[in-house]
Amino acid sequence: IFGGYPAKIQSFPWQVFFQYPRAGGALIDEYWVLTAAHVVEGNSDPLMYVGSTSLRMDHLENAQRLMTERVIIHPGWKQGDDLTTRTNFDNDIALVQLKDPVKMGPTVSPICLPGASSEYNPSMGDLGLISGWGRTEKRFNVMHLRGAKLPITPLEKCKEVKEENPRARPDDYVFTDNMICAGEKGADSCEGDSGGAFALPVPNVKDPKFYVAGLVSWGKKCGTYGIYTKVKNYMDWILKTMQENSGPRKD
Amino acid sequence: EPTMYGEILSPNYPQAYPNEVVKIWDIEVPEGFGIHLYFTHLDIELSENCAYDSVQIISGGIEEGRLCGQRTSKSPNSPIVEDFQFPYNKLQVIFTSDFSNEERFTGFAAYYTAVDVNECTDFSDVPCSHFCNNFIGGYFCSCPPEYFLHDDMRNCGVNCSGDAFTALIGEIASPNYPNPYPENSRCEYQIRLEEGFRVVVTIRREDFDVEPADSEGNCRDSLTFAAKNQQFGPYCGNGFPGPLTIKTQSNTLDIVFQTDLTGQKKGWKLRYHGDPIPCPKEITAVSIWEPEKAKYVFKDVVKITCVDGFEVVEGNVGATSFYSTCQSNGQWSNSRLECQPVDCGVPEPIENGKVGDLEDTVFGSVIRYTCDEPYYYMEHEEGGEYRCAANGSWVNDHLGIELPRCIPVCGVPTEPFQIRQK
Repeated sequence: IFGGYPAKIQSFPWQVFFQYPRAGGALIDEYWVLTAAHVVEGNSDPLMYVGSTSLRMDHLENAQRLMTERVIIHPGWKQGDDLTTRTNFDNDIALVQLKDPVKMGPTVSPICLPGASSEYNPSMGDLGLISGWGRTEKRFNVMHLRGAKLPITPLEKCKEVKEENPRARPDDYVFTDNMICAGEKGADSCEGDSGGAFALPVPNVKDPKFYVAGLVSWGKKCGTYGIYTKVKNYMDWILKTMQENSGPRKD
Repeated sequence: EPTMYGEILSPNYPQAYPNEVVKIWDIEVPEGFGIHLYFTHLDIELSENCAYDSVQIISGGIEEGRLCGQRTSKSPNSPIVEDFQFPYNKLQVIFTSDFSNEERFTGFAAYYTAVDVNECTDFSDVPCSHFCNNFIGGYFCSCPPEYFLHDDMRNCGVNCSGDAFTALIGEIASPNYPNPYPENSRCEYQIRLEEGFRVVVTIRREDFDVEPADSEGNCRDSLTFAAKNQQFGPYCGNGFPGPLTIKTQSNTLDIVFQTDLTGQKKGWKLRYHGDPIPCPKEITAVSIWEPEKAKYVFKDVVKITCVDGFEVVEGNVGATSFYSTCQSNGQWSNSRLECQPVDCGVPEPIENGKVGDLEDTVFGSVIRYTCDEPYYYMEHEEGGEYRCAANGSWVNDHLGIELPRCIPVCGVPTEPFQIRQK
């Protein structure tokens, strides 16, 4: 997280820690974790934890370890590209089904999914929250969760970011309507934050309540504008996938 | 030793008898014979009432004759001057003389012979209840057809005992009814019904005519009923004096009709039937009896169906109905079974929620599930309340038997994210 601040897991109880590759995810249900496709591509059994602010091993031992039942990557995700040279992050979304239900509590609870109404269409200037244990301005990764607040910006802002990767040509990057561009003044997500939720307040709700508007996907450069997968565009797939794979409940 | 005949002569006969003499002869002939005693000579001092000298004839302790004076034959063809006939086989003759005989009296000469007695006619008491048959030296009694001679060899009776009635309804009458019943009989009848029935006897007044009681109120002929620990009667008289209906508490009844030697009347006729023992009607608000009757009796079978929410539990098996039979002891079979509230048992636990305080688990009880707030909420708001239904399931008005689901509350952080820069 660039431009972020230390955060407690109680502020982001939906935050899922993926140990390898270091990444994030959003708990959306007792049995389901939403993350970016590029996080779980080639990793059918990711090691995940929830409920801990710190990544120290003794703290993780007190957290809940999540066991993977199956990984389902969106069929529109183009698989096989090298992440260092990938320029197409369209449909960067995946679901991880868990073997056992997650026990909810003050440090663990799901984030809501976007509703179907237009009120859930991300708008320019809407302020969202991101969190993660990824790279910061000072460290390649952190042991303590950090969070940041950043606004939604026009997709053009992300396109305009100057490419620093010498192995990628600027014109090769793919920008689609499935992406949200967000960030400002150095507030951004970065490596290790992938798959985490970009959380927006649920409209017309008095108490603080958030839904997952986006998933940390990619960016040309940390600390500027970043791209987030627009979750609302995938609600049909998410719900259908969850329904088809729910099967007989284990409880 | 009894003899068939003999001679008795006064002392010194035919010479004058001496003064102050008492001589006794005990005469005995074989049983079944009487004694014919006759005098061929009698010459004894005459005195008033034969007070001085006499010859006494005593039979059975009774003086049958006292003779004195002189006698002569009344018939030229017979030497007998005095004779006696006794229907008994023993006789005592006593000759007595006082001290003052001035004259010469020669006394008496007498003879006796055993003569056949007609026991059938010679006595005032009739020796046989029916037919008397005399023979030399004795007699025997005989009876009409269908009668038998009692062990006393004198009285006849009828063989009227031994009948046992087992049919649930029947009629019994005295022998020969309505013709005169036999005398000197004891008729015993037995009613033996299946256990579970009580004998009820009905007698119409006009169907009863038995020799009335004597002056002391004792029945000469009588009809008596005996059940377990109960006795009815004895009854006698013209017209039945007892209750028209005799309800016993027993499935057996002994009837005894006793008659004496005399006074045969028309007799009696009765009807009986078995009254089935009732079983208590134990209708409760939680059961339905079929068929419904005002009164249930022995052998009645009822189907007892529990109303909704109640069941009968036998072992570990629950049922909605059972059959019960009214038994011979007036108790229902399966009486230990009863309709009791259906027990839904301990409600199933749910994930991430719990059941409220469980006061009861029987039919109609209500439980409430709650979810572990604030992290879970109930999927269906109205899905928390379950009522124990008649089928033994906990049922919710909206979800039926489906358990409520506790869904995680989404999107609500415990602590809001606050930017706290180091």
